[in-house]
Amino acid sequence: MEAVLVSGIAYDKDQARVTLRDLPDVPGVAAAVFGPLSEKGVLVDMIVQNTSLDGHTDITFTITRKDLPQTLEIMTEVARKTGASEVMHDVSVAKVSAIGVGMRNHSGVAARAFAALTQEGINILMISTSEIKITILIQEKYVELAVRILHDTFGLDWDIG
Amino acid sequence: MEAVLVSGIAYDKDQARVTLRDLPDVPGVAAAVFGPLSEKGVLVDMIVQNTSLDGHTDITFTITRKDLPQTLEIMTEVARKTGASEVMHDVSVAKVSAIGVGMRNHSGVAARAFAALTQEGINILMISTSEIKITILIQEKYVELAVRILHDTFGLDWDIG
Ligand SMILES: C[C@@H](O)[C@H](N)C(=O)O
Ligand SMILES: C[C@@H](O)[C@H](N)C(=O)O
Repeated sequence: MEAVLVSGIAYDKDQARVTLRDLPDVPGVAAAVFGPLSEKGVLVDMIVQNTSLDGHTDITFTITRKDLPQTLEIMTEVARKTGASEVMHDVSVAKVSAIGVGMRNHSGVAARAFAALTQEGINILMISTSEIKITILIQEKYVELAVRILHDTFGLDWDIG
Repeated sequence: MEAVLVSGIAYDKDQARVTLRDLPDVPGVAAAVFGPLSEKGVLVDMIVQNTSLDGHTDITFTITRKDLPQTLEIMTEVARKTGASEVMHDVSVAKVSAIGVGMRNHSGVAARAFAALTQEGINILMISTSEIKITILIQEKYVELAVRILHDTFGLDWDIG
């Protein structure tokens, strides 16, 4: 099936990543993290939580950079209440996404996107997917290169205008 | 802004979760995980990788249950090649998603969805989001309850036909 797998590449440089480490994996913790952010009107973009280990797991989310100072203040309190071991953040990150309606049936898209970034020595910091999109967090300094490489990999015209 | 935040709730019970623990956080590892799956035609649904710690991180992905035996065979070899400490899996999981085009501007949707699941004692096993969707992995036995609760929370009619 030669159908077009990826129809576009998107990116967003205005990203700051915030990670809460070693949260207890019990009901109520995720709500305790995002409730206060929503009350204060902080726009959350990516949210990633992976499988827990020994009853603990990390939650990471991304926000716009202007919201970082307020978010870190809120998270200091949240970490105290939930028992997270630390709050980490990183502003030198950017989000790159490969978008394609037929993607669900082609796990090859992920493999090709990851292999393309690898060939340029671009480390994948975080991954999140939906049925039609693969979103990767990388270091901001690589975003133009990553966008160009992914356009080439999937045969798309590009203009980083 | 009272616009409709969530327009639909989706779910999928045919999910098996596979986690590779303690992968080295260096370029090439994600491609080494998904390359062999794509070569063997295994359909990968969710992919989640969170922030690394001390140079290592976990990668989790979901597949359909029929693909689990073959996937575990492939992952045993991948774990050996990449240096992952173990391969874990769980077939008693299900995916639930809240979908809404306006969601990007309302981190409150995540907080409300998580709080609603919490009130029913449903533990959130994994989280992945896109601009218009929040996807949560839960234990399969709670999927009907979760779908009903989320419909109620966002004021949607529902019919688990
Ligand atoms: C870690 C967090 O997601 C927890 N499992 C919860 O349900 O809130
Ligand atoms: C862990 C894995 O994603 C690694 N960072 C890579 O780029 O392949």
